[in-house]
Amino acid sequence: FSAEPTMHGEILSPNYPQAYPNDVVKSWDIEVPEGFGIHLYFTHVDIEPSESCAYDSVQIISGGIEEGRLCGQRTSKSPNSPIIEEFQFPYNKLQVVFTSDFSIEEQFTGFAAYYTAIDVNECTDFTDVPCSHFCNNFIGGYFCSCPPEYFLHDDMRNCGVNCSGDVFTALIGEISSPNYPNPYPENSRCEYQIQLQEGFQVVVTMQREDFDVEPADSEGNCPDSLTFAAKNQQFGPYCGDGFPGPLTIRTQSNTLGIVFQTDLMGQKKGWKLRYHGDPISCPKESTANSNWEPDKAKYVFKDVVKITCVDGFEVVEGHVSSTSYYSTCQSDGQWSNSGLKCQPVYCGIPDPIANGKVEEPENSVFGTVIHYTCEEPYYYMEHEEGGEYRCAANGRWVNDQLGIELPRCIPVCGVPTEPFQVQQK
Amino acid sequence: IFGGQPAKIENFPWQVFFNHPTAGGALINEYWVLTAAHVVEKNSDPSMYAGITALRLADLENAQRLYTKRVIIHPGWKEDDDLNPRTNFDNDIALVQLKDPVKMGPKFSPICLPGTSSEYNLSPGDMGLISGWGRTEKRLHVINLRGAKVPVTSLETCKQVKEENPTARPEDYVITDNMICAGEKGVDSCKGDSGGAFAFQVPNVKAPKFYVAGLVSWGKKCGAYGVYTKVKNYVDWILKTMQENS
Repeated sequence: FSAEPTMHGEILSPNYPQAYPNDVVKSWDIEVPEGFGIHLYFTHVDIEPSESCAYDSVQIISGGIEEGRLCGQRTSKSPNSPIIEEFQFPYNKLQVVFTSDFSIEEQFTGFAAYYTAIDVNECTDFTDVPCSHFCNNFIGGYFCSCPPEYFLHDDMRNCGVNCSGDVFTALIGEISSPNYPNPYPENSRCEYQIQLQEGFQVVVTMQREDFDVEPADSEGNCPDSLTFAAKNQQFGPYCGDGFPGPLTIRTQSNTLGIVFQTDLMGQKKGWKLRYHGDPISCPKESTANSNWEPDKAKYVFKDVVKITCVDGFEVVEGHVSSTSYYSTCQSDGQWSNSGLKCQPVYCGIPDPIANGKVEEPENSVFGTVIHYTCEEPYYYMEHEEGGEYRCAANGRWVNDQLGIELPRCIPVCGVPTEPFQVQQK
Repeated sequence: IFGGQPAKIENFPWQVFFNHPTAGGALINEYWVLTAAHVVEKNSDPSMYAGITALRLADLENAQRLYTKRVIIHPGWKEDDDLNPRTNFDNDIALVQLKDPVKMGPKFSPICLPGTSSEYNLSPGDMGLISGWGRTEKRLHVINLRGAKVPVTSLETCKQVKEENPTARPEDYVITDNMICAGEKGVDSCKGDSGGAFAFQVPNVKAPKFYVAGLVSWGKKCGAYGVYTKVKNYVDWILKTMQENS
């Protein structure tokens, strides 16, 4: 037996009100419209009695589970009601099965039962709570609603709060969970952003006592959690009574995302953190060929240093060479003008001299020494110590006596190529 | 020279080598060398050679050594101070008069001066030649002469090259109508090329001839756009100076 859903109906055992036959199994599938439950009641029960109704019986089955089994001769317990037995089910489907065996010795008339669709209170009739906050029952269904300042999620069951979207750009600030220090809302996802100007890293500080979030379960999963997401790394998720992470988190990033996720239950006090922007630092580089002004142990974003080359070194920028340049600590922790370096001054190729020679230096840089010589024995150097030149800081070859003036080779006089041999008379 | 290639002195026979510091000049006749003022402003007796390709001692010994009679810097050139690097290159032009005439030959030959007619006006995209022994992409100093072909660009292009010096003042690195901006990404003159000629073909002549439209002057960086002294604006001063000192 099966039919379209109906609001009510009657079920009678075979041949009712005559005696039911032997060896019969008959079942009825009862269905009422969705959202309704079923009220099933018996007004007549006259079925061969047996231990546990093992021989003849009428069974009431809901969802594959036997909810009741009737047999015997039953009468109403109340003089004002014809109902002998009744059942209420919060589901809209039910099966009734009548069974008789072979061994009937007496005549039994069977049963008469009726069912009606009844309103189910979805808010209370089931084990699962359908709404996170307020449940409103109506005939055929229910709807959920939320307290003020909460909103109903798209699942139409859970309430949350609007706690996302705050963007913090100040260099210093404080952020806390909703309602802190009162219990935070359940079933919410709060997303915050700290966005500082480039050149600063977000540093978060948290006091242990300022953190109270539903603790992790036995597997270590946080039902409610606080998580920080920087550019290349994540901190957390954190939960528990007392902050479990480092009390100071240096994010190495000028932006930080904060996500506070809560589940349906177990609201605690929440959390409160402080943050500030720490300027990015630039490395202090080796100063072998240069002096840095100002000379500091640590340089940070926007610091400007004047780098002055030591004597004999210069920096070449474009077409211009100079003895100093400026460098700025940039937002990425790198120095501007990092391609510039103090290089030894270049003196170029030494000028040749008449009647003399100079060796070609391997590199004509500051400090290099060259020697001019005259073509002996026919020439000699005008200044005895005038042959040595050193590449000086001004980019010129300089001699101690002559300065930048080149040495002169003077013809040797009065020296015959071969001595005149006087023969003895 | 950035983005250039090796050259021979025969390719640029007007090229004069200035030693200490390395720089260039352009021979404009037997007795006169045109160069940038900043090349000679602190050296009234520059060491110069003509007719060399490679900067080796042996080549210098065989080259024509040019001896200075006098250095004449353009009167509009502003004296520099020793403490700060120069940033204003307006009127960056000078003449060096030689004691002895240069004997001309395949390695020694002057470059023409620009005419004053509009035919000698340059437009963005016009291609000219630069040469010198200045810095390259890889080396601070080179041995062999190098040359490159670079296009003229608008002065605005040079103005927009980013200034990285945080202490630069608004009056630094001014660009005036006495300058030509030229170059393209990767092709440029650089330190050590200063004073060399930015040469263009003389317009409307049968046999190819070159004139000196610009002199390598300055640039904030090397490898993109360089600034050249616009010689056309100084032709009257050049001719008058040579006449008065001959």
